[in-house]
Amino acid sequence: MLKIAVYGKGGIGKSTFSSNLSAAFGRAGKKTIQVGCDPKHDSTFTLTGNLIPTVVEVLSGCKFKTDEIERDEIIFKGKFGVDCVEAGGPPAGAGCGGYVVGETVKLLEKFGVYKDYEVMIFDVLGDVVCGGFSAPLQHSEQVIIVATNDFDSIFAANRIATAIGIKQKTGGGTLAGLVANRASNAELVGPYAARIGSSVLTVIPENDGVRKSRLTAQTVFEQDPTGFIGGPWTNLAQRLLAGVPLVVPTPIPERELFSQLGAD
Amino acid sequence: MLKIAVYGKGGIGKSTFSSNLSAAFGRAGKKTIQVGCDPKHDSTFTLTGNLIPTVVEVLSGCKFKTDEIERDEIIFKGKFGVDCVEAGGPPAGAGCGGYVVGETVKLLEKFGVYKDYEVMIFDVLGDVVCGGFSAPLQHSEQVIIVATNDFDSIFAANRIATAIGIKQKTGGGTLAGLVANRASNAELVGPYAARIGSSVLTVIPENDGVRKSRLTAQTVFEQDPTGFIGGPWTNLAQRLLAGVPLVVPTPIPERELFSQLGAD
Ligand SMILES: Nc1ncnc2c1ncn2[C@@H]1O[C@H](COP(=O)(O)OP(=O)(O)O)[C@@H](O)[C@H]1O
Ligand SMILES: Nc1ncnc2c1ncn2[C@@H]1O[C@H](COP(=O)(O)OP(=O)(O)O)[C@@H](O)[C@H]1O
Ligand code: SF4
Ligand SMILES: [Mg+2]
Ligand SMILES: [Mg+2]
Repeated sequence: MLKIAVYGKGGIGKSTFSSNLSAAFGRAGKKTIQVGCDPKHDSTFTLTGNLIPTVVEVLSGCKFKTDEIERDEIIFKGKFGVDCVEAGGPPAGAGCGGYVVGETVKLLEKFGVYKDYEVMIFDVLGDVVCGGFSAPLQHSEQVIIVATNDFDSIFAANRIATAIGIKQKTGGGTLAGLVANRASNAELVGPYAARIGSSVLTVIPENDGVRKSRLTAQTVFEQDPTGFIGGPWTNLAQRLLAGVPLVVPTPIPERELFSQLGAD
Repeated sequence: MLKIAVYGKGGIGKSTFSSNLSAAFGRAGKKTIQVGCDPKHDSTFTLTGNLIPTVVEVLSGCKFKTDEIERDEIIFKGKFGVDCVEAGGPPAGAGCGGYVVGETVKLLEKFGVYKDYEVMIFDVLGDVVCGGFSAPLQHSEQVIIVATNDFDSIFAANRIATAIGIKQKTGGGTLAGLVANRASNAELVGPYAARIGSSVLTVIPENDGVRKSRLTAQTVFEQDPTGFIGGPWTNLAQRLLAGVPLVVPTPIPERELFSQLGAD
């Protein structure tokens, strides 16, 4: 089983990347589940065509007694045979933002989900890798960081790399690589990935159809049935199935990152 | 004393906005302190010209015994008479990301900082408004949310508005308004602000000098000594000193936000 955690700063394109990757695995006949771990709870929107009920909504409906929750209350069928889950998040300002992500990971374990799927993808907010937001690191074998050629997304990637280094000591996943999204090349992401001992898995260009996917609720494979636009995802799914090198990254000291990348 | 908390999603321009606002208050002769509350610890970079030592660095140096810390170990002099503090953040993956922000707010209270300044600005990461990241809400009277005309920053603004509603019940600050940054108008921010019972304080255009300020370490008032580019900040500082209406916002149900703002 491939257990993948996708991290990156908010708005960088994690959900878009994850959904199209899940779809690519589904099209390759692999039984796949995608778990959205962002309070924004729209990770699986293009796979289901709507905003599915979140774990936090279901938990609130039964006064947070996880024993009372059935599997089909939180796992929904999506396109290409991909099953979908959305953790959601407690309202901002109340409790720990990552709490529900941690609970979701535990619930899936309780349902024995790990043995039912060939691919599992966690799509996680990476601005703070603390509390429940770091739980998916513990339950995955490989991590993909989505960034672009700008300071903020690489700074967030460096913090995620730090968290990977810490969590892998207790069995957490290691780094498969970085994805440069909405980019024509990897001019900043590439040197950074190499510097931390990793590499760029793929570069995904800016694409207008993808930009509107939150409105059209389509994956790249529906937007372009020829599979051309979906190329980067189909190719990456094949490579991940074949196995890519996994490393424990060596993050760059933050102050050095500033002097190297300073301004966009 | 004006106690202002500036919130917004990561990378939206909170620090740029805060530093120029602090500079505008300083130029108006008001004794001002700016407190960076983002693990990125670059909030006051254009005010000091460098990355000042963070509270977390100072705390780690004395095994987190806050009693041993002196005021001048964490408060540094910046331009225009603005004093600067950076909370910093624990390494990602270790403990609560917001912990240090909470500790910083407590330390400043211990030093009696609240009575020494006429203006205090907290610059806070707004992706998750939980743990210590919500502490500045408790210690401020008014909140300014920085957004732009896109879905992600408005979704984050809505979560921040939710947190304001919760924290104001125990004495937390209320909403002064939203700022549309890197925008030529407030076409999405405006209707959203009105919808939650607030308004747009100012629209700040995209500006190349501002974009490079992380490299040049300059506020707008050094880039343009005529004060023209700094106009929005000078004007807003005056209005905040005169007093703007403060409201308890009524956030929009999240699913409604999706149907209204769906795609960029
Ligand atoms: N390669 C791309 N080209 C164009 N738009 C993109 C691309 N990747 C993501 N987007 C757009 O960026 C926005 C944020 O993407 P999303 O996947 O929701 O980010 P995240 O999950 O990291 O918050 C969405 O509107 C999405 O359509
Ligand atoms: N009005 C603007 N015009 C151009 N660039 C801007 C503007 N506001 C912010 N920026 C740039 O955006 C980047 C992120 O801004 P920053 O203030 O660091 O965001 P935050 O503090 O919210 O993470 C910086 O490179 C900054 O120079
Ligand atoms: S651990 Fe992280 S997610 Fe939880 S309260 Fe602290 S800052 Fe928020
Ligand atoms: Mg997402
Ligand atoms: Mg900042």
